Amino acid sequence: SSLTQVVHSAGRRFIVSPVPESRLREQ
Amino acid sequence: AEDTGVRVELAEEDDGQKSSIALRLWVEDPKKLKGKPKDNGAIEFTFDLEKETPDDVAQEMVDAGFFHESDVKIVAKSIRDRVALILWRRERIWPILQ
Repeated sequence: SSLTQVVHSAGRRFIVSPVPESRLREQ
Repeated sequence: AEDTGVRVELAEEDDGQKSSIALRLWVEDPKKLKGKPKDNGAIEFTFDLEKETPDDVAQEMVDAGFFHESDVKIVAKSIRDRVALILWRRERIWPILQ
């Protein structure tokens, strides 16, 4: 999906996606 | 495990056997970090429990621009704590399953 981004660093793949609201601690 | 402000969780069911496992990391409390993390969201990656160290992955995350160099130890510790829990659970549960 457009919200997911793939970043490679030193041969490792990182998949970045939004944190589900429910998992964010209230600030 | 100490609350580092960085949360690391399993991104998949652990079958107790695979050496490579998917983890998901995100910042729960940016105030606990020294540098300002890029607004990353959740970062999913594969970690080899036998061959890799949390410090390697933390440094790669800094190199990728996810975190500031000054936070590499906090990120490494967060990953290390989760990996230790995964290994501890495998040692306890695996013999029972067998």
